[in-house]
Amino acid sequence: KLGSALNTAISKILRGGPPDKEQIRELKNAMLKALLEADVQFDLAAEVVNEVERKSMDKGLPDGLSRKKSVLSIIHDELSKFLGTRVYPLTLHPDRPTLIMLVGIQGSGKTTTAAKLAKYIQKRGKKVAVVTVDNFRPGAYEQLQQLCSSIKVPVYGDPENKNAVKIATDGVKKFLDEKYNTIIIDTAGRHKEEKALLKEMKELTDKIKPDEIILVVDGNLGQAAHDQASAFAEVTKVGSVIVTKMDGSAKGGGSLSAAVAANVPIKFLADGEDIDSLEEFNPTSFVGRLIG
Amino acid sequence: TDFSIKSIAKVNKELKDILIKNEVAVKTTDEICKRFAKKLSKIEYTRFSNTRSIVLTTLREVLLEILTPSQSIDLIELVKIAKERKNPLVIAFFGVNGVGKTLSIAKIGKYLMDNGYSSVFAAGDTFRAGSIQQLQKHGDNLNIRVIAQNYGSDAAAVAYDAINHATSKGIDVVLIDTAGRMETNSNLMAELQKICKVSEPDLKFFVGDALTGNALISQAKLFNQKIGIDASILNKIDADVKGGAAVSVTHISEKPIIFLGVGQNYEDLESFSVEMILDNILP
Ligand SMILES: Nc1nc2c(ncn2[C@@H]2O[C@H](COP(=O)(O)OP(=O)(O)OP(=O)(O)O)[C@@H](O)[C@H]2O)c(=O)[nH]1
Ligand SMILES: Nc1nc2c(ncn2[C@@H]2O[C@H](COP(=O)(O)OP(=O)(O)OP(=O)(O)O)[C@@H](O)[C@H]2O)c(=O)[nH]1
Ligand SMILES: [Mg+2]
Ligand SMILES: [Mg+2]
Repeated sequence: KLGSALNTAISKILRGGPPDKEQIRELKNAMLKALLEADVQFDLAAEVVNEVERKSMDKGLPDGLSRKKSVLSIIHDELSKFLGTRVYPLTLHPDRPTLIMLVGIQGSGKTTTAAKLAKYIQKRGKKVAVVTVDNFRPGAYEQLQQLCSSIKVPVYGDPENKNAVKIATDGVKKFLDEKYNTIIIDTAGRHKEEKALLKEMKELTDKIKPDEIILVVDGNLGQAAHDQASAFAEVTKVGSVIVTKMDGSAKGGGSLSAAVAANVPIKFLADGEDIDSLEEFNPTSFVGRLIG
Repeated sequence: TDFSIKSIAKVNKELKDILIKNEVAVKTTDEICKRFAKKLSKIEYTRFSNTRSIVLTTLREVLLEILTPSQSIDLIELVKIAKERKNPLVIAFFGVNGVGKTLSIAKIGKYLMDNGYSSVFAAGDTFRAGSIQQLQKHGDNLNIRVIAQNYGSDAAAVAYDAINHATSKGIDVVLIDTAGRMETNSNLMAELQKICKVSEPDLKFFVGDALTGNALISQAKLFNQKIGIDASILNKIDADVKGGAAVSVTHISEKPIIFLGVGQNYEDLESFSVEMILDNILP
């Protein structure tokens, strides 16, 4: 629906002969507006628009309908460049245990994603277990237990323990002893202003040394997403992003900006609450939806 | 002298950038720029005028108009009125997933208690894993009773249960928790309509996340259209939010923001202040 606004603008602007200065300005404004409405961070959106102008001026636009097609494909390419044009799969060690840690802002969908990821990995023949080090949110342990019971994945938690690092080391040790080869660690929500919680996240990653740290990002996030993600990436070595709640009306530009800010690929998209709603990320369809 | 079309357009372009960077949704930004240009075009100034202060004053007027759409809601006043007519004040909380509905209920339960009023929580999220235990633990922490049934039970029935309990026990307020739901999911929106039809809340509070981008427009629009919003609560303001979401949600719902969530503790609840948002956005 948003894409149709961009589509209409492009069609109108490129109707006649080669576009004049005024038409180019109009086109840039329409593109910028579409990207901002899709929640792409302001500077990134401006960068994309300038690049599209430069590229379409460089090779000169073809006439008629193919002109509109080439502008759209340039926009598509510029956005895809941010995401990497290939698929980045989740790496699981074939010969030794893999530790995955989920971090992110409060309510982004970490706990729900932990269960989804556990099922996804279990389907690939791994023996999966989940540890929750969230000792703050009431009912966090019960939530994860209930989510994982349907897939018979064991959950370790110790909500009474004030030390998240201790819960993590105890849980990981227990599951390694029991020969689980993939352990997912769910953490409490935190944002960039909560310095003590950022410090806790750093301690967790330093002590546990996860093979992959995944930043879980709510697909509804707007302009704030970019700087929040930078802050996470500054504190700890974020390896990838999982975007959640893409079954809403959001276009996902915030999560794209988060991935750019952390300089990591998006590996999965979640588009629903149930445990099967997790798909491997496809940059082409994501960008297609972003610009409609 | 009038402001020229060209100078208004120039200021408007700068204004648009400022608003977007302050997290105001695009649709709301367009509306603000439109109203701002209209007001500015009607202003006459002399060579002694401070045009910069005229621009800032005009902008402040437009933002103030949008941020104070209607009668502000004084919760304590409404509780007093309900007490006088010997009925509990019933409040339903709704919004998309993960915005802080459940924690907001706990915070407001505490706020009411601090003001000498009793409340009961209705565990109306009978769907999500751990939702009932989460609310029950908040209730235990605050010594506030939670009315719940089993997972999978009818949320409207739980709300009805809680209202009967409050009426018979003389409890002042019923706070109804509901499951998070995407505003675009028509089945879930129909379920929420049923909950409200059965419980007939005196107040319907839309709960939003201050970090939300343009989706907030669709959320506010559809929840208002299908359910009706009496006031909004915006959470996670403490995440270094610029405040634009407050402008967007008020613009679309045309209803006031009653509370801001500024942290994860029970006392992290602030009554909405227009000045706080204006100070953030205005240069
Ligand atoms: N519609 C939809 N809801 C989702 C999705 N992922 C998670 N949710 C819901 O979002 C809400 C928050 O999810 P949680 O898993 O509790 O989020 P969290 O990051 O663990 O939250 P904290 O631990 O409090 O930081 C819940 O209602 C989930 O069911 C999704 O892809 N789509
Ligand atoms: N920093 C901060 N965190 C908040 C605020 N309000 C809520 N949270 C956190 O956000 C997360 C989600 O809160 P919930 O109360 O479970 O949200 P919800 O809307 O009930 O979620 P669902 O029922 O799953 O849709 C929890 O980790 C809360 O502690 C706030 O104002 N500031
Ligand atoms: Mg969680
Ligand atoms: Mg809840």
